Amino acid sequence: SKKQSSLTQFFGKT
Amino acid sequence: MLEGKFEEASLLKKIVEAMKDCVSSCNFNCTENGISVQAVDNSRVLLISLLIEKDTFEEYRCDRNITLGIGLGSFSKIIGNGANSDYLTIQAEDDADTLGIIFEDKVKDKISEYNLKLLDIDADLLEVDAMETDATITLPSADFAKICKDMKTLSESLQITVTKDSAKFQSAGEIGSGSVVIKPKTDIDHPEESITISLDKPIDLSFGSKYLSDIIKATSLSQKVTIKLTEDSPGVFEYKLPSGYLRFYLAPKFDE
Repeated sequence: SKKQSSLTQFFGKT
Repeated sequence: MLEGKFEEASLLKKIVEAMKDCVSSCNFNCTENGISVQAVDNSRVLLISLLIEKDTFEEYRCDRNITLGIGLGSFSKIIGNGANSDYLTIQAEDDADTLGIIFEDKVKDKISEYNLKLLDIDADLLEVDAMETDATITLPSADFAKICKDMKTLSESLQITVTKDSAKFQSAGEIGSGSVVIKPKTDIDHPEESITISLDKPIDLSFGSKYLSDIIKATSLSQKVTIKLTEDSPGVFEYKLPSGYLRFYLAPKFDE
């Protein structure tokens, strides 16, 4: 099965 | 002071309907150029980026930048009270704690006014830079919605693979598997039915079906959807507005 990634892995916080 | 008049209430209704199941509340940032929103769902998997440019409005003024914290469920209830064809004006004073919402019936001499209490929302934003794109697919939004719904019956993941001349959507689960392949097509008589695929690198990405179900709630906003994919990166799903866009960034699923 596949694991859901999070947007915070790709985009930094402002 | 902010004042924005929509030619038809239906546009704002569709925008709010497309957002409200993903995020419960968000800040609407109003400037002289228009209104923008960035909001992330609780699980931080799906990000909404909305831009309603000034030209979308029949009339628009915003003297000073204003941030309006809006509960989308409540907003949806109030704007649901107007007819789709009504003029809809949103209005807020600087430092206001309510948003005025005015409907004008175009035939009857009838004006309805509502006030929505604004919220103080402390949202942490994500830095979404312009991303490189390996593959771009544009297809009828209704076709994309049907693919997502059909594949969701099979699995909680949808795999999208793109090669030079086709895009394949597939799902496999306990009851079986399925796939839909689309190819580029130019329809001169019905340009909204055209499909384009442009590719720099082949793509193989998987996305959560439940998030795609949220994204396709924007289908009524635009006849087309543009999907921008890059290997190992979030997918971008864009619905164009008459002037502006509603964009979703969806984090992919990876093999464990």
